[in-house]
Amino acid sequence: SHLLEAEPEKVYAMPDPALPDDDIKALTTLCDLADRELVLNIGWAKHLPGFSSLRLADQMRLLQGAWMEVLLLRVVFRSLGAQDRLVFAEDYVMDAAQARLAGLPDLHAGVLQLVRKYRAMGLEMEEFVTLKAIALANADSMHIEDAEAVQKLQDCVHEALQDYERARHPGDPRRAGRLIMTLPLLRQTATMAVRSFCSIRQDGRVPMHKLFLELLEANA
Amino acid sequence: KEKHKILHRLLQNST
Repeated sequence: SHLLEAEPEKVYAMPDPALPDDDIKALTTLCDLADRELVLNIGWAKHLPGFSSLRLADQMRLLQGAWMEVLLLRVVFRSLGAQDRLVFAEDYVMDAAQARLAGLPDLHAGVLQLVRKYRAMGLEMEEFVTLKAIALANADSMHIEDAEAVQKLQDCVHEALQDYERARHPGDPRRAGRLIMTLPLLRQTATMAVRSFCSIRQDGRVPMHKLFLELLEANA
Repeated sequence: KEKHKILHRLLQNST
């Protein structure tokens, strides 16, 4: 229930109507949306039980390691009810043709693979918020100062997921494990996304806000 | 740390 309460509000993409409909406009819209969502996601992390009592340096490492996984998981959850489209925001839905125009066909296909996986499992809101917290605590940064405290945070969320599954899906003892086993694909897709946006940044044609740039650089 | 000043600031804000 803590995790459900901590869930951030909706964000709208609000593409600039003055820009021509090309790849630059699509990527500008996505980077701007991501930057605003990142601010919300940092606020979200601070509301996770135990996160704010971690050392500040470790809070930073976890977010620097998992920010894209958290962003993508939110897109994936929003897209569960859409047909082969990614719902970046209610006002910004992208199909395969639009993703190709934006130069992101592989990323689009990769995220859709996650969507299909979770849709087949019937991913629930409670499971989504728990997985997102596990992904954050699972960032696997090499430079965590207090690994024991981070492990404790992860154990706490993991236990919440197990409790939930025991209560809601007692006939499916493998469900919690199957959900956790989707995290490698999430990590892989997030790595692909970070690489794509790093190369977009190097091209220098798309304006990016500072927080988004800062986190891209942390992964470069 | 200087490189990550926005993240640092957002984490330190009390909201």
